[in-house]
Amino acid sequence: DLNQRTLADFFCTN
Amino acid sequence: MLELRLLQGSLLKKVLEAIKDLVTDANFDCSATGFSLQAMDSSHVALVALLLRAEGFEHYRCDRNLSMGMNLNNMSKMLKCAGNDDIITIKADDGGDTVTFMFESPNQDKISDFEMKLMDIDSEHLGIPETEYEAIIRMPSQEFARICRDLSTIGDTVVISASKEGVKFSTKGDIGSANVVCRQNTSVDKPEDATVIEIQQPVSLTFALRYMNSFTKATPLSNTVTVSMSNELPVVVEYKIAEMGYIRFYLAPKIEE
Repeated sequence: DLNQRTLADFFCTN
Repeated sequence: MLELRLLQGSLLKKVLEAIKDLVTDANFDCSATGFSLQAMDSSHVALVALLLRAEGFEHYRCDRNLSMGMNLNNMSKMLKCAGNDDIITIKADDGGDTVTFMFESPNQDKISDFEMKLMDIDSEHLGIPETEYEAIIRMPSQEFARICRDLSTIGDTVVISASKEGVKFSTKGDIGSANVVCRQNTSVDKPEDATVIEIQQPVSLTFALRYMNSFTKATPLSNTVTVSMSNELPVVVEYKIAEMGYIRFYLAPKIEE
């Protein structure tokens, strides 16, 4: 099954 | 003191229409570089980044960096009161709690000002690294919008697969499945009608179609759209805003557990 990722999984918080 | 005069006021109206359904509240940041925004949707799956460069404004005064929190639905209501040919000026005082939108008709016979309350918004700012994308597709923005709209009548997700042969958009749903293949096509009369595919290596990613459809609300801003992808990374869907900057949408993929 496919899971929807969030952007925090890829980009860091400033 | 902030005063930004935009001769082509319709651009700002179009920008708001492009983002107001994705993002409810956002901070507009004003600096010597330009007028910008970075905001995520409530589920943190999609992000919009807007830049309107200072040089694109007829008059641009920004004495110090300013961040103005706005409700985009309310801002859209105000901008809808501007005519499509109106000149729009954004004004604010340092430390003030309002922003004023002034609309001037082209022959200067009608001048309106609308004052909107600002709001405090805690927004997370993401650092987005510069990335060399493995696949970059440039195509007519209306064609991209058409494909997203068509596929969303069949399924909820789209698989975008890019290879040297072309780019394939696929979906599946209860009633069946669909595939749309676009091949590179540069033999067109107008450059904006071309489909150009630059591939370092084949890429295949899955995305929720409802976000893609939301991004296509930016279609009136540009004749072309650029879709940049790398395996296992968010896609970037970019609409260039002529002479001024861009609106970029980032969307996290769906990935197998």
